[in-house]
Amino acid sequence: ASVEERITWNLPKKQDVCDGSKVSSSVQQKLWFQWAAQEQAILKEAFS
Amino acid sequence: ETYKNASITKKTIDLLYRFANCSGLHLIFGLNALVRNKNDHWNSSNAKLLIDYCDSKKYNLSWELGNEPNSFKKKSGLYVDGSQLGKDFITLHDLLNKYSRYRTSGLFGPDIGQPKKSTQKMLKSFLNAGGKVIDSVTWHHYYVDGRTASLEDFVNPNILDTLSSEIKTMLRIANDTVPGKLVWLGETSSAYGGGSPGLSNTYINGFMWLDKLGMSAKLGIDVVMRQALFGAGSYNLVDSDFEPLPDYWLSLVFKNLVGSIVLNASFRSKNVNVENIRIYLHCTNINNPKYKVGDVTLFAMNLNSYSQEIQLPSILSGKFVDEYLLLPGEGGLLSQTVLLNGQVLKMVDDKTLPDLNGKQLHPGSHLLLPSMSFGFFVVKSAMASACL
Repeated sequence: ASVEERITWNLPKKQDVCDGSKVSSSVQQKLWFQWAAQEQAILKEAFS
Repeated sequence: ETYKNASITKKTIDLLYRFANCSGLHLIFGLNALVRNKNDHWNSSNAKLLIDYCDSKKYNLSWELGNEPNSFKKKSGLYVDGSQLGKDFITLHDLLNKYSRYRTSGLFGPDIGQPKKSTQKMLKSFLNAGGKVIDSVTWHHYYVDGRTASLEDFVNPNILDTLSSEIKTMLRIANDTVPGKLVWLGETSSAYGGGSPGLSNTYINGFMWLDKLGMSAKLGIDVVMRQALFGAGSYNLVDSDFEPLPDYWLSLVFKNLVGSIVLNASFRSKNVNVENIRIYLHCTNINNPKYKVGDVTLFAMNLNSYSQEIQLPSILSGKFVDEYLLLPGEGGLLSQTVLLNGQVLKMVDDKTLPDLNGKQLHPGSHLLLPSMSFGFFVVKSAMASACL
């Protein structure tokens, strides 16, 4: 494996952080709401 | 007047870091290089707030500064020359050095766009001024404009070959100014401007993607960062419902079978245009439990409108080969599904990827590449000395 791959494979996974606790629905909703405008801004930027 | 302030909260950083960390990805944060003092130097105070927070949370991540600085003038009206940007990177490096956690963290740049003459000049002055503090030289590459690209462009060998000259330009400049420094594709996809709707999110995009992976590795690019996993535009690996698209499956097969040691493969034929058969050869990824050291993976694509048979050289012709053949699902080249050895690739459930099963070919078999297909062929017990 390359150095970068080794770094990635060896990244410590914090199971307590990764497992179970989902992002709350209010945060999800807020992110989806923001995304509509952000997507347009990103595309405008990409086209420029 | 063009841009409004944007706030990134601690919560956003937490979500971003958690996503990367829990996905086995390494996060590289691109800092804003356009925050400047009156003397034109980069103002690091806002970055310091972020770094302070990341340090307090024990987040391990790497850093970039600025995105496509060659276009700063056009996009923001603010011109930053290469030498000044190099000094700004030294400022960032000095700042990171104050944190034990970030003293050895990665610093990559300058993430320039297409290396035209003026951009090459900027890159050279950047590397001369700040090259010593970066870990890798990064640049961005797209083959075509997403608004005007045609289906034919995605399978045009002349367009695919344009990457080669850009890579050589980048390697030459890096070698002349900062010898030994790694060169990375820091952002890349098929078509700029968000991709090409109806093309970049379909099977046909795989020709540009797989050829880029093969050619980059063969010419000595260490890392290829794909634009994008998810997001705006049409060049993403997963769609807005998080369903994998053809390039995701192609990447998954690639990651499972292709290791990082690159061998030099070539192809000869009396009957076909050799540029229409793209062939690359690596040591097999030995993280894959099905394979062992010494195995090699040949991957190839056939841009012809007819099938092509490949005969391995005699040294390999007595070996068993596992074939992984990718073809488009319903809808042909513009399909959003992919068949692996005739089976549609799809998630088993929300969290489970399918098994990728090869088809064993007996020693001496020719490798059949149908028109517009991608083939991965693992030659078992090849005992390639470079792979042992």
